[in-house]
Amino acid sequence: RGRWSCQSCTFENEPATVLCAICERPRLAQ
Amino acid sequence: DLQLEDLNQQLQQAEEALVAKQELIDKLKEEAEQHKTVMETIPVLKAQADIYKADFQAERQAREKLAERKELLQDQLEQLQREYSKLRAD
Amino acid sequence: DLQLEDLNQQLQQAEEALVAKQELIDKLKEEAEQHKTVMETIPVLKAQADIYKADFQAERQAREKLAERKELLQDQLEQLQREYSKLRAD
Repeated sequence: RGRWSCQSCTFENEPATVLCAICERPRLAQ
Repeated sequence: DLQLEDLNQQLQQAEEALVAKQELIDKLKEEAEQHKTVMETIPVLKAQADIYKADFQAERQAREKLAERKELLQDQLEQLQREYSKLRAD
Repeated sequence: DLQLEDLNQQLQQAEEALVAKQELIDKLKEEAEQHKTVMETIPVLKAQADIYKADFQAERQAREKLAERKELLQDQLEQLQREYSKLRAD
């Protein structure tokens, strides 16, 4: 799976992370 | 492959569990904000109660002083009435 | 293997994240309990303010009535004093 952007703060996260590096919200959280 | 499939599934479940916990956290944080707003009224209510208490005590003191003064006047009036009646009798 | 390793790592991360989120939930719930206890004092404070307000108003009314009564006595006393002096003069 590729990089993902947080749906809350739009930060571009590494593929292997499950929480956003900035706001710590989960990858799938709305 | 089976193992990969299994791990993927576990990861998917874990991430969905994370979403559920995050939603609960968001709700609890929102409630905490509401509680904070409500609790800000407490010092105002305390101040209000203190003010009414002070006003009540001041009024009570004023009333007690007034009651003493009235008793004094009452006695003076009765005293004068006795003297007046006596004088008139004489 | 690399993929397996990668997935394992992610799963490990997700599980640690779940623990961290749960700890946050527990903390928020504990705070919510404390807020509830504090907020229970609000109706008590409101009732206290209302009672002091009612007492203050009652005292104020009583004092005003007393002030009227005192004025009346004051007038009667002055009136009687005038009559008494007049009678004595006669």
